[in-house]
Amino acid sequence: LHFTLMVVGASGMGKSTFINTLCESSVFPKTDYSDPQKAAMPKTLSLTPLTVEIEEEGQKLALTIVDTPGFGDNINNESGFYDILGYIEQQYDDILAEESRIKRNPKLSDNRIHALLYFITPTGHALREIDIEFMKRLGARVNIIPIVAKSDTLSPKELAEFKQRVMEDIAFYKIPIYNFPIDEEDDDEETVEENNELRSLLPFAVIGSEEEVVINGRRVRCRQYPWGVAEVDNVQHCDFSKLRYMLLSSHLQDLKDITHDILYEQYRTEKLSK
Amino acid sequence: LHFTLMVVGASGMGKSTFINTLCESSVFPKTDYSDPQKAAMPKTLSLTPLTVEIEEEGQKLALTIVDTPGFGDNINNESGFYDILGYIEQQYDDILAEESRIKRNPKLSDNRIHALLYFITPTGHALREIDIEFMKRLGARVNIIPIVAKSDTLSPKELAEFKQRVMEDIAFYKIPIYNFPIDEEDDDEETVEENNELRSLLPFAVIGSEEEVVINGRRVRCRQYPWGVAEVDNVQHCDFSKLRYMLLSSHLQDLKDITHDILYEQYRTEKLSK
Ligand SMILES: Nc1nc2c(ncn2[C@@H]2O[C@H](COP(=O)(O)OP(=O)(O)O)[C@@H](O)[C@H]2O)c(=O)[nH]1
Ligand SMILES: Nc1nc2c(ncn2[C@@H]2O[C@H](COP(=O)(O)OP(=O)(O)O)[C@@H](O)[C@H]2O)c(=O)[nH]1
Repeated sequence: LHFTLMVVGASGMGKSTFINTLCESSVFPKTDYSDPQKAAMPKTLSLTPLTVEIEEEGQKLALTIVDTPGFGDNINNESGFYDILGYIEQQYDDILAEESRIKRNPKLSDNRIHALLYFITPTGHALREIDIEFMKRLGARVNIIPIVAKSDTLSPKELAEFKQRVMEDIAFYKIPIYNFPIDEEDDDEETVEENNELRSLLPFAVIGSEEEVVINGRRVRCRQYPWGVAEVDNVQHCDFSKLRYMLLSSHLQDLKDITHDILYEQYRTEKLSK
Repeated sequence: LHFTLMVVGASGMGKSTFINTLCESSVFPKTDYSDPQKAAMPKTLSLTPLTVEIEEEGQKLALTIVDTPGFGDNINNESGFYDILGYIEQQYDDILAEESRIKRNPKLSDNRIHALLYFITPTGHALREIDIEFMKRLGARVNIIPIVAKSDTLSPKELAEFKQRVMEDIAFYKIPIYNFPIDEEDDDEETVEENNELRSLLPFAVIGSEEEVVINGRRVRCRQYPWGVAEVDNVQHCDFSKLRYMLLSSHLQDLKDITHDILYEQYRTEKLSK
């Protein structure tokens, strides 16, 4: 079973930590920021997929992750959009080219992105221009799932208000995001309820951590502050566990189906009609 | 007694909250972000000074604050530099023009910026390109004091490492900042020690809050999380109280003297030599 995820957001939004938390292992090495010379130079986005084998509810899964370090980091961030959009469309082009071959290549791997996790900076205000632009431009090509990065920055009240304003912006600017579609005819009541609940949590508030502490005899992944311990898997603290279950279990197939049956087909039609 | 402060940093870095915390009252109204239409449009920086009368150790102080909402918020952030630098130099031009008048204007107010608090986004990595560029370009014109914004985002270990990397970047890129200068001859040992301690805290870690909670009978300014309470005035939690004392008490005069005797004179010489 395969699944491909892309993570996008400014540097330092906890994307690498999130991936390691998701995979429950140090998949992404921490970038070395100790050399002043390289840390701050404008970089072109390096988009390199990394595949990890993980197990989810007894099922082996080959999870491919494409990290996009530093989107929005530069003084002028125009080029970042094209790097990412270009990468996504390149994967569609590869499939399109393969479809048209007489002699098929059985070894061809499908690297299309099934979900793009967009890490929103937790300002406490609303979406910024760059967030709106990015999600609008890419929402037609890939399933976008908006995430509140480092959500332990926000108090419960600030988080609830921030989520609400982000969703109002998404509606106002008609930003296409993955919205847990329900099939009125096919889906049973439990599925409808589950989808409604997930949709009500958007954007998902994430806390990531590779550090563990023993609390009441349990090993708990968390961030330790002088004033307390923020727990990754505690639903009172953030939505990480619900997001993980959704991505790697309950909604994995739907995200893949939408990518193949709708987003890829849309791209193919537009490209072949030119 | 007068003092003028400027705050610079991305939107949502807690600048307005910091000002209100500093003045111990709601000086800056919270921007209304509930209208999606205005929240995300690229704005030119609106630089409007606001004067508040506060009392510091029995001394009345007219504190003028220039907020610069949203530096670094746009997709392309080049213009922000010029807005801020232009404002600072305009205040020098006003003094220069006044100096050359035959008939003095006794009502002229001196709006020169005595300290610029630069709010660094707490990424946990190092300075970003925009931070380096900004502080390098403005450091020759104004006393820059680097701040770790929303420092409750970082664990104690992350904060210590982040501070260290920021100071290494500042040294590497030769970024001029206010560095608590000591006069080897004039200053007594206590002053030398105080300055060394303040310099060792750079960049100052700030937590801001207008909310109060009663803890053990004391009223405490803090941020309340499900996992604990981060306190503004607790030196184990952040450097806010030391920064406040430094700015409004112990180093206020030095910041004004440097602005007038060194930075303004430098500008005047460069301008008149053209
Ligand atoms: N407050 C907070 N900090 C986090 C979180 N996740 C990671 N960090 C810290 O933020 C810093 C940057 O994380 P990193 O994963 O390297 O970010 P990336 O640049 O987006 O990949 C590190 O110091 C992390 O320990 C989180 O959920 N909350
Ligand atoms: N985590 C954290 N949040 C803060 C802090 N100070 C302010 N905030 C919150 O951050 C959000 C933006 O603050 P604001 O002062 O409006 O930021 P500004 O846009 O820079 O003026 C609000 O939800 C504040 O309550 C802080 O020290 N730490």
